[in-house]
Order: sequence, then structure tokens, then C-alpha cells
Amino acid sequence: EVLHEPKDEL
Amino acid sequence: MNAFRLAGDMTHLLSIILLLLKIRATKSCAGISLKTQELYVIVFMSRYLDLFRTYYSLYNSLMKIIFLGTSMCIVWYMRSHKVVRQTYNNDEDTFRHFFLVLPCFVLALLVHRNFTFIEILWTFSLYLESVAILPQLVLLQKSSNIDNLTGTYVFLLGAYRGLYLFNWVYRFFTENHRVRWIPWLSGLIQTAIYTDFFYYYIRSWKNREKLKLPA
Repeated sequence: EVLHEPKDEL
Repeated sequence: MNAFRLAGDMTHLLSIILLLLKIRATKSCAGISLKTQELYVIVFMSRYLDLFRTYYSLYNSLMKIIFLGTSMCIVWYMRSHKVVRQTYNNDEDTFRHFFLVLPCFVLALLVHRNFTFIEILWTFSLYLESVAILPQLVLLQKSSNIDNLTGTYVFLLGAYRGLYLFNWVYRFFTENHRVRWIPWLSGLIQTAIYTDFFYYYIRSWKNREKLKLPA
């Protein structure tokens, strides 16, 4: 599971 | 990166290019809300703080720098360029930043995922972005003469977050991410705010009439 939210968006 | 996300980013980029084109080519910022543009500078500055902290990709960093740079450039044109600033609808652009910034900041302090400086600012930027268009829409409602570039600029700016909604649905089913209520709901509200504008924009485009929003 991914622990942190992906902040790879703009 | 999926096609929705790319289409969303390109729409966003195109909207900014169009606005800069209008300002540079016509030497006019008539119909553009300085309030909204300043809110966007705040949005980008608070969201892209991680630019020098976390590296995602060259694309990601470049786009962040472009959004930061162009938003500040637009505000500079509207405030300081000796010709452009005289075309600004100062009297009609009456919405107060304060009424949007403060509630969004308080909400970010109350509703967030982690209580850290970066996380609060990131959350705040999403809340603020969702309502940042309001001064612009209010100004358009007051304008009797909305030029094509301004109308299309607002349309593309609204479409960008709508495409992100599809991107989130796609990512939810294809990636192992948890539910992300904060960006999803903010994006949904952001797109919903444009609904009325979309309706009148598409109608005027289909009927080849001049865009006019009912007061």
C-alpha cells in the first residue's frame, strides 16, 4: 500500500 | 502518466499561453480579473513549495516552474506594465481575496491529512484553487463585452480540472492508491463552479453568438 498520497500531479 | 492527466496539463498550459498571448498581442487585459490571477500565484506558491525538496520528474519540475513563472508574469503585466495596466477593469473587479483566502486557510487547518507545514499549505492550495475562479466569473458577469480570447481562456482553465477528474478515476482503478478525498472533492467543486459558464460558452459557440453571461 502506498503510505503517502502521491503528489506527482500539478 | 495517463492521457487524461496529460490532456489536463496541456489544457492548463494552453489556457495560460492564450492569456499571455492576449495580453502581449492586444496590450490589453480587459475582462481579466487580477484578483483571480493573484489567487493563482498564491495557489502555485503554496503547492509547489516541494519543488526543491522532492523530485518527481523533469516534466513535473518544469511544469511547476512554468506555472509559477507565468502566473507571476501575468500579475506583473496587469499591475505594472504601463500600457496593459490601464486596460484593467479596476472598478468591476471587486471581489475580495480575503474572503476566499481566509476560509480556505482555516479549512486547511481543520481538514488535512497530516499536520505538517508542507501538508497544510498543499491542502490550502487545493481548497483555494477550487474557488480561485470566482472573481473572474463575477467580472465576466458584469462585462457586457467578453472577447473570444477571454472566453476561451476561462473555458480551458475550467476544462483542465475536469480532465483531472477523469485522471483520478483512471488512477484509482489502475494504481494502488488510497482514496484521496481532499484533491478529489476540491477538484469536483472546482469543476462544478464552471458548469454555468460551460453551458453558456458552448451555447454561444454552437449558435455562433457573442458570449454573454446572464447577470
